[in-house]
Amino acid sequence: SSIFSRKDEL
Amino acid sequence: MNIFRFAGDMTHLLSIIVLLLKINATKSCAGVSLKTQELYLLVFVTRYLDLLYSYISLYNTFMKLFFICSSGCVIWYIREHKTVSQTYDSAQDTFRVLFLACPCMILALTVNHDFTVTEVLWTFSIYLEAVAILPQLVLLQRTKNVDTLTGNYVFLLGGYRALYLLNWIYRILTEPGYRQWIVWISGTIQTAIYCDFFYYYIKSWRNNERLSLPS
Repeated sequence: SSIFSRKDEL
Repeated sequence: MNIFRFAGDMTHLLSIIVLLLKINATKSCAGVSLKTQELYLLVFVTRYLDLLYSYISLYNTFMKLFFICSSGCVIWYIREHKTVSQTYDSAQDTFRVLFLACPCMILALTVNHDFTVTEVLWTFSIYLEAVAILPQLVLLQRTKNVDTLTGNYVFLLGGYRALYLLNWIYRILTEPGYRQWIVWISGTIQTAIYCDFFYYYIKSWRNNERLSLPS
């Protein structure tokens, strides 16, 4: 999974 | 972004606004655990370090800053405000938070996606958030009559977590390859901790009586 999806949640 | 996650973030935002309104309107923090608020600030500070080095969206940045500032504001009210600080019941708010923080840090150092400072701190914040509500729930059990706004605050916090569970189910179904085991397991445990409170909250709401948790 891209770094984007990993940390896009609060 | 999906509707469950957006609703969850808005519920979380609303819970903090309800808490700030309660404290500001009644000039009292009776029934509010300072320890839980301090744990939440620690959760936000250790989780949102990426504010310093990565930009995801205006929404993401705004919400992170709001959560950090608002929890800092609640702590200031309880510790410093001349009137509100008098109503803080430190004799009842005695949960040993180190018993929560230390195991979370040890677990973060052993079970994480990547052994780097920011990743371990982020993982620590995920584990800590799961148990951060415990001092507040213990305090609610001790202070017999829970005022409505404090009860609503905890209920909204639980609601935000429940919506996040739906968000993860939605993302698993729609995003092949989306995997967040640490967040999923920790978040499920966190939501489970609220079940007991949900039961008594809904019971008191249906019987139209004051919320009181059995000790």
